Amino acid sequence: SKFDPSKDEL
Amino acid sequence: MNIFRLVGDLSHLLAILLLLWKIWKTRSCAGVSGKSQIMFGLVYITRYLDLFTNFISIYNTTMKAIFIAVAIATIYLIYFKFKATYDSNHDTFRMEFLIVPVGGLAFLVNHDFTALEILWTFSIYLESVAILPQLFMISKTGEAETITSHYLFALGSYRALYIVNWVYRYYFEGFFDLIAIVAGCVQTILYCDFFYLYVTKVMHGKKLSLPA
Repeated sequence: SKFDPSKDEL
Repeated sequence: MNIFRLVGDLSHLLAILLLLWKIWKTRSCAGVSGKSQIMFGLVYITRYLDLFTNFISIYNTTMKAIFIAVAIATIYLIYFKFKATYDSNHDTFRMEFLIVPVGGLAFLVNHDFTALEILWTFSIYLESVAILPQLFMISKTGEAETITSHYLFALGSYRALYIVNWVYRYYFEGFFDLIAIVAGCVQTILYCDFFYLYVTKVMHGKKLSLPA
């Protein structure tokens, strides 16, 4: 799946 | 990773460790809302399911694992080990009043209609209101212990720093996530009244107590 920047936030 | 997010994450970590340490050290969870802690546990578990599906970084994985572990440990101390000290008479906020509407909203307003994405959205919405039982409990008893105040201040600081992080990411990375931003702002607003009391009372060495 594509990289989702919001998911690297905790 | 920018400095605001890093300091925000560390503030978040400090908050949950502080609460766990306070309960362990005093052998008591008096004044702590078990319901808020159950909802935070639910927040971490539903948000960090991606631990099993994709790897982002060692930092990311470690922090997620710590948050889940500390949340479960805190819930265990409140509802099992130090249950006798749990102030359930004052922890009367009804969790379903938050969980049901938040679950419905996660189904309706999300980025992608998949199980993982809906659970992620649910956790974002739930986190924004999970502190309400704790604030409600303080308003009922009219006071909070100093360490509980520090816990709330560290937790609120984490939220405020995340807003700065989003402004930074918008300007320097052109990235923004509306769901996270709106829910994050709602959450931060909930802390404002508490921040005011913290600055005017606790920082001047007084216990946090509400005007009669």
